[in-house]
Amino acid sequence: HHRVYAIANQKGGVGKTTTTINLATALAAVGKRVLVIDLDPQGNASTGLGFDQSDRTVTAYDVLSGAVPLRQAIRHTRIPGLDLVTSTVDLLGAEIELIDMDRRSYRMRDAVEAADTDHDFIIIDCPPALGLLTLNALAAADAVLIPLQCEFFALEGLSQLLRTVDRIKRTFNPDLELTGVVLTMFDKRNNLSEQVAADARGHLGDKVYDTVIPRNVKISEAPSHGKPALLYDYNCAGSRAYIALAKEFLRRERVP
Amino acid sequence: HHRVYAIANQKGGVGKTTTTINLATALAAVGKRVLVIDLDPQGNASTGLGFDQSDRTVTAYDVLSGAVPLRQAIRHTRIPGLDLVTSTVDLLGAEIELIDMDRRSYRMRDAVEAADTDHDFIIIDCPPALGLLTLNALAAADAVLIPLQCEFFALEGLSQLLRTVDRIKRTFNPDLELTGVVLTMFDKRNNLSEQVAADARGHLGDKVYDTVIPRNVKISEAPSHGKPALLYDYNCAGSRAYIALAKEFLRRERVP
Ligand SMILES: Nc1ncnc2c1ncn2[C@@H]1O[C@H](COP(=O)(O)OP(=O)(O)OP(=O)(O)O)[C@@H](O)[C@H]1O
Ligand SMILES: Nc1ncnc2c1ncn2[C@@H]1O[C@H](COP(=O)(O)OP(=O)(O)OP(=O)(O)O)[C@@H](O)[C@H]1O
Ligand SMILES: [Mg+2]
Ligand SMILES: [Mg+2]
Repeated sequence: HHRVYAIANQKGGVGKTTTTINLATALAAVGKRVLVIDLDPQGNASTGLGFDQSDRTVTAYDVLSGAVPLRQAIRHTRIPGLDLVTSTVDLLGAEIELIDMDRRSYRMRDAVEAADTDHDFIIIDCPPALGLLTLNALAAADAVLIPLQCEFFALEGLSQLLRTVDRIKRTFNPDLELTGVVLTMFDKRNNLSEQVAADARGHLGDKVYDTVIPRNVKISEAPSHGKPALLYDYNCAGSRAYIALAKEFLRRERVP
Repeated sequence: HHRVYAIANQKGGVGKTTTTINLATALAAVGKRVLVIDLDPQGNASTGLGFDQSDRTVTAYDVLSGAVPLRQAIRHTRIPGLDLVTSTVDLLGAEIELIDMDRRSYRMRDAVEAADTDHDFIIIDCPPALGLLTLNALAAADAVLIPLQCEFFALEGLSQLLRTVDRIKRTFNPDLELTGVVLTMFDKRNNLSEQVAADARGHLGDKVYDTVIPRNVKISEAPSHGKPALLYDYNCAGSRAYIALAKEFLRRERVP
């Protein structure tokens, strides 16, 4: 049976999509079967995995609205073992339309359970908000992984996010765990990164992953080629960090 | 009569709050009277202008819900000529509560018009979404300013945002203009920044401001001291860029 992860943080631009794409790719590279679900109307995860807008015919919107079962929305990416449910701006409409729907917060959970696919991991990329799309991801998830940019505003939002996760656990999804916090865009030339890292570890202890993702220009160049960093430049510091993250992720999951 | 600006972009982490805080401070520094309205539940603009959570008693939430008139929510900041309407996470509730309210998209517009304050400029910081909060800001605004991070994913979202602005102009606010696009976090060491800048100028011509905001660590350090970059380090490259931006902004506004 698969484990479902939501990659969430309402703070914008902290590396949710980048972590989704590159962690998923690194897990697939060690033989795991992974499904990424792009639940952000921006569709950045779909772009970063090589799908043009014109190539997104059946999307996450169709799954949430009930038009198709999840299995029908699954596409194979160019990475062996890595599948994707794409998204487009239509998903913006879902936020409004979901409000009047039955089981509006559980539609993704129901779709994932009904599909019962043979993936080892399902990883859901969330938009930078705590609305119905992120709620659907958190209700469907076994665990949430929080990318934390090493910047002051990002740290400020963390306690609000942790309270939200607690609330979701109490009201929607008692099984939801906090897998951990991954420090992203760490810049060793700048004190702020050190301070944020020390602060996060001080508050959260070993909930903060040992692996730290450095700021690395290759990571931000890769999406313009429709590729994960691991395919764009396997040996760069960014790729190596995400490979290390996947290893730590599996260790924490106690998966061989 | 004042001019109202929305600082908007659904892409996260592109510099909306940083531009709001530092443009407003630079305008106040040349004698303009400016009101910043923090319409993001993260409350980053409130933090960056020196207001702790405990110091935000009457907020943007109270204005949108109709509990208080706008004038009662206005606070003076430590910067002469710069006022603020703060925000807290309560604003998250407004997204849901506004749905059933009368004139739900115009509540900020009505509040600003009823208040008829003597500010020269009102600058509204938006959350990274195209929901009811951003809609309220765009319906209240005379013009929208779009910060564009010099990264691939940010450029990808720009056309979606421009279509949304057009739609708002047609359906909610026929006077809404696009003031322009400001390039942010430009890193001269990295080709990607040049490519994004060239691409944006190619598509939008002189709608892209001449002033480019460089990536500058002092800008990201300033919020942890509750100060705009101009107060934290007046001579850094970031502050100088925002001062130049304010001058170009006034020139484009044809204001002496
Ligand atoms: N480690 C890194 N080094 C350099 N650039 C990075 C890194 N991680 C992410 N980026 C870049 O920073 C920007 C923000 O990252 P990303 O889009 O993954 O964040 P996000 O949290 O998904 O954003 P949003 O809130 O809009 O969904 C992107 O342009 C991305 O390419
Ligand atoms: N020119 C710059 N140089 C360096 N860091 C910057 C610059 N502009 C913004 N930052 C930092 O980048 C991060 C994102 O900026 P900011 O929070 O202003 O973006 P935003 O668009 O308001 O984000 P959100 O979408 O979450 O509202 C912040 O930590 C900020 O301090
Ligand atoms: Mg994203
Ligand atoms: Mg912001």
